[in-house]
Amino acid sequence: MNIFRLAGDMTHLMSVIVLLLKIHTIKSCAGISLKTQELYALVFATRYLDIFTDFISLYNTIMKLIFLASSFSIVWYMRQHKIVRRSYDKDQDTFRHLFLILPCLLLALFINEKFTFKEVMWTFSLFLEAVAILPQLVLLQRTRNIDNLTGQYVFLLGAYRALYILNWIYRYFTEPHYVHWITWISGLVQTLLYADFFYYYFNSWKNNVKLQLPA
Amino acid sequence: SRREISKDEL
Repeated sequence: MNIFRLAGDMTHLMSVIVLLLKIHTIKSCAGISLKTQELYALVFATRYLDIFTDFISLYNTIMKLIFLASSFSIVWYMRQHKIVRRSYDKDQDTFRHLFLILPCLLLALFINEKFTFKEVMWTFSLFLEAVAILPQLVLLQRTRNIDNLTGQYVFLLGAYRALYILNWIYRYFTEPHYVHWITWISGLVQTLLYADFFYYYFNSWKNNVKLQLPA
Repeated sequence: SRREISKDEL
């Protein structure tokens, strides 16, 4: 464990806590894409299949449980909670899951470290995580405005990915034969997807104006 | 196992 990875995990944890708090306290999910949240729940479900078979560390297991619980409870809130679900903008959040799930599944069948169910599911979850934010970014473009909690949520998610890249660089130089191209490339793609959002977020923060994404 | 080492990240 290095400082970059710990900071990355904590930032990731913060992003889901910010989101849960937003939904729980103001009983609203306006501006949040349910599609993205469902994809994240699928990412964690397919990545943490080994939660009960391969024990790595108490930290690892606890964090996996937190991510699974938070992602599924966010989906539950947005789908089932009688007040929250009313603020869900299903007419704007129309990104089709399958356009992301199928290509990631096919890619994982061809590009993986070992052709076993767990390994293919793990690789699928990596590719899916890289693109899971797309429905959220599309929704933000459509609604044109972004309330600061949603902005913080996407910002924290991007920061977690950037910290993970620093973690991989650190591990590459400090651990012999620590090489994971699949992880690195999908992680890089994911971080680049945030880059444009960061650009607008930083500019709005610098000019102290409300964050507006271009059409 | 090999899996544990390479899959220690969240």
